[in-house]
Amino acid sequence: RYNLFMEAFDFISTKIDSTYKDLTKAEASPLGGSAYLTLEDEEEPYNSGIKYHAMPPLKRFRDMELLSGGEKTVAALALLFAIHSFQPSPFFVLDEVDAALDNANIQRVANYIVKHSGPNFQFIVISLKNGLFEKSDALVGIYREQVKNSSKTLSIDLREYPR
Amino acid sequence: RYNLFMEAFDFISTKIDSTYKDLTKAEASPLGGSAYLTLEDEEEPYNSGIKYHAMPPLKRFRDMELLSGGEKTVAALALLFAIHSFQPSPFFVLDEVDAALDNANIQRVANYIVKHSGPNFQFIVISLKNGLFEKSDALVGIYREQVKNSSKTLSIDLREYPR
Amino acid sequence: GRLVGLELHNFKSYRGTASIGFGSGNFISIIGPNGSGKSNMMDAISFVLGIRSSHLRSSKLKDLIYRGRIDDEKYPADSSDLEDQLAIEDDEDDPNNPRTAYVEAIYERGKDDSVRFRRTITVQGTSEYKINEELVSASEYSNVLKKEGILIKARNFLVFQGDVEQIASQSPQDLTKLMETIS
Amino acid sequence: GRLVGLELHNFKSYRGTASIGFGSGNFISIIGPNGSGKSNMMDAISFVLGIRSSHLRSSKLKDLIYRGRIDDEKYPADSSDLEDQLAIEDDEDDPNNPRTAYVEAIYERGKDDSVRFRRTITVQGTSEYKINEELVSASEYSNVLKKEGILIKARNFLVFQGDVEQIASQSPQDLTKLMETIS
Ligand SMILES: Nc1ncnc2c1ncn2[C@@H]1O[C@H](COP(=O)(O)OP(=O)(O)OP(=O)(O)O)[C@@H](O)[C@H]1O
Ligand SMILES: Nc1ncnc2c1ncn2[C@@H]1O[C@H](COP(=O)(O)OP(=O)(O)OP(=O)(O)O)[C@@H](O)[C@H]1O
Ligand SMILES: [Mg+2]
Ligand SMILES: [Mg+2]
Repeated sequence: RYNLFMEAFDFISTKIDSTYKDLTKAEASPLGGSAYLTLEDEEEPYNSGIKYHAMPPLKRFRDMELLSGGEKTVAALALLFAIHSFQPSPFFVLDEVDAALDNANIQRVANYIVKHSGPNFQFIVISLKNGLFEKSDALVGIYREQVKNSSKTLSIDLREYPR
Repeated sequence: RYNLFMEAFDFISTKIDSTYKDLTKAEASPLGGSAYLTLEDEEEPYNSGIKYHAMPPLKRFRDMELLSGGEKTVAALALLFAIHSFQPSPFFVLDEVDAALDNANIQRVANYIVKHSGPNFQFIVISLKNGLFEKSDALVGIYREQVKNSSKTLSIDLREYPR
Repeated sequence: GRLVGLELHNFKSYRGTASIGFGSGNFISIIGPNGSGKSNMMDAISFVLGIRSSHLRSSKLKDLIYRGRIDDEKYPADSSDLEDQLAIEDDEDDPNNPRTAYVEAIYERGKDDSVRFRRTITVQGTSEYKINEELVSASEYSNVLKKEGILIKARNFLVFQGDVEQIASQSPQDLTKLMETIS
Repeated sequence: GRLVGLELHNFKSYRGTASIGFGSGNFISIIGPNGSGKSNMMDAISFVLGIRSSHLRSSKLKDLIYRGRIDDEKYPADSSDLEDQLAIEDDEDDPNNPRTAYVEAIYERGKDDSVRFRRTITVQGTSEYKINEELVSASEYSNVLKKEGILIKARNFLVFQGDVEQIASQSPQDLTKLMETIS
C-alpha cells in the first residue's frame, strides 16, 4: 500500500511543475510559474493529507486561497493533467472550465490541448468562448428545437475548412 | 413583524415576474419567461421558507435545480434586482456574474443595466467579456506593475469616445 | 482508445433518439446557447460510464428520462395526486412522456475493434447494463471500463460545470483519497 | 447618493496609495487580466463598508495588508519561528511589509454634499472607523451607512466572484432570512 501510494505521488509531483509551467509560460515570464506537492506525514502518507502549492509567474504567494479565480482554474487544470499522466484515461470531458479565464489564459489552455490531444488522449470540451473552441478538430453544435421541445445536435469537422 | 414581512414579500413578488421578463425577452419569445415566489407557511411566513420558481421562455420546468448554469444566473439576477426595488441600496457591485452567460444573455443583462443605472442606482461591474463592459459609462483598468509587485489602476470615460 | 459516437434515447432534454458522431477528431468542442443541452450531453457521457445520478443534478434515475410539455392544466407538475399520476402513466405511448431511456457509447479500442456500452433506465426506474447488446452486471461493466483506463470511482477525467476551481483548493485529505483511488 | 471615488492604502495587492475616481458615470466596469487585482478592489469596497474579513478570502485582518516580495530565503513564508517574526516586524519602514492599511470611500449624498468613510487596520490588527476624519464607533459607522440605504447585514447588493448561481438555488430558509433582514 505504501509503495503503490508513493509510486503515484512521486510520479505526479515530478510532473506537476512542468505541466504548470506549460500552462503559465508567457512572453513576460518565459519560465512560467512553479507548482509542487507536499506530504503532511512522510511515514503514513495515505492517512494524512497532500498539500498542493502553485505560484503564478512573478508572484510570491504560495497559499492557494490567495490566488484569484483565473489563477485557481489554471492551477486546477495543471493538477488534473499531471494526475492524468500517471493514470491515463482515454478521454477528458471538461464543462466550461474556461469561465473564469482571460483571453491570454484561454489561448494557453487551447494550445496545451491542441499539443497534447491524440488518439489515446481525447478532449471533449464544452465552451462558450470562441478563443477555445475555434482551435478544435470538430464541433458539436447543440440547439433547442422549440416545436418538439427537444435538444438537437449538428456536427462539423473544422479540419475541412481553411483556418 | 408579520406586517413588515408581508409588505416586503408582496412588493417583491409582484416585481419578480416583470424583472425576469425584462431579462429574458427575446425575438423568439417576446413575452419572456415567468417567475414567482411562494410561501411555505402563510400563517407565520417568517418562520418558514420562501420558494423561488423561474421558468425560462418556452420551457416547462419550474424546478430550479433543472435549470442550466446560464439560466440560473439570469434567474439570480432577476431576484437580486427585484429585491433591490423594495430596499434600494445606492450601488451594486457584481464580480464576474457573466461567467456562465452566452452572448445573447450578456446583451440582455448589459441592456438592463444601461436602462436602470442612474444617479441613485450605480452599477460597478467586474467583467472579462467585452459584450458587457463596452456598454459602460466608464472603465477602470487594472494591471500589475511587475517591478514594484503592485496592482495599478487607470480610469477612462467611455462617453468621450464615439461608440 | 477513443469515444467515436454516442446515442441518446429520451435522455434529459433529448427527445426520441439522437445520434452524435465525433468523427476522427481528438479535440472536440460542444457549443450552443444557454439551456440548449450541452451539460445534459456531458451527463449522458457520465451516465453511460456508470456515474451515480446524484452527480447528474437529479435525485432519482427517473428524472433523467425526457419529460416533454406536460400540460400544466391537465397534470399540475407538482401534483402528487394518485389519479393524476396514474393518468400520466396510462399515456404510455405519449412521446412527451416516455417511460424508459438509454445512452449508448461507441468506443474504439483500436483499429476495427469497437465496443458498444449501453446503460438503460428501465420502467421500474433501475439501471440495466449491456456491452455489445449483451446484458451484464454492473460490476462486470465497470471492470471492462477499468481495463480501458476509465476509473469511475476516481472520476478524475470528468470536470462538471462550476467545479474546476475547487479542484485546486480541495482539502489535503481529498487529494490523498484521490491519490489512493488511482494508485 | 453614489460612490465617487476610492483610496486604497497598502490594501491587498495595492502597494502604497492608489486613488480611483469613478467620475460621473453610473455604470462602471472594472477590467483587467487574471490575477491583476479586480476582486481585491471589490474586497476594498466591501471592507470599507464594514464587511467581516472572512468574506474577503482571508482569515484575519492582517492578511488584508499588502505583503510585497518576502525574500523566501530570509524569512521562509511559513516560518512560525519567533526570531524571524521579530525580524520582519523590525523592518518597520520596509514598503514591502507595511504594518497598517486603510481604505477610504468618497460618497456623494447629493450635490456638493459628500462624505468620506475610512476604515483602517491598526498595527494591533484591529479595525478603526472614521467619518470625515473623525473617529467613530463601529455601530455609529454602520448607522450612518444604513441611513444611506447601505445594509451591511443583508449584503444583497454585493455579489462576490463565483456566488451568483447559488443565489437562485439558495434554500427557502435563506431566502426568508434575507427577506427578514431587509423588512
Ligand atoms: N428530464 C428532462 N426532460 C426534459 N428537459 C430536461 C430534463 N432535464 C433537464 N431538462 C432541461 O435541460 C435544460 C438544461 O440543459 P443544460 O444544463 O444541458 O444546458 P446547457 O447547454 O449546459 O446551458 P449553459 O450554457 O447555461 O450551462 C433545462 O432548461 C431543462 O429544462
Ligand atoms: N495581502 C496581499 N498582499 C499582496 N498581494 C496580495 C495580497 N492578497 C492577495 N494578493 C494577490 O492578489 C492576487 C489576486 O487578485 P484578485 O483576486 O483581485 O485577481 P482578479 O483580478 O480578480 O483575477 P481573476 O480575473 O482571475 O478573478 C493574487 O495573485 C495574490 O497574490
Ligand atoms: Mg451547462
Ligand atoms: Mg476575480
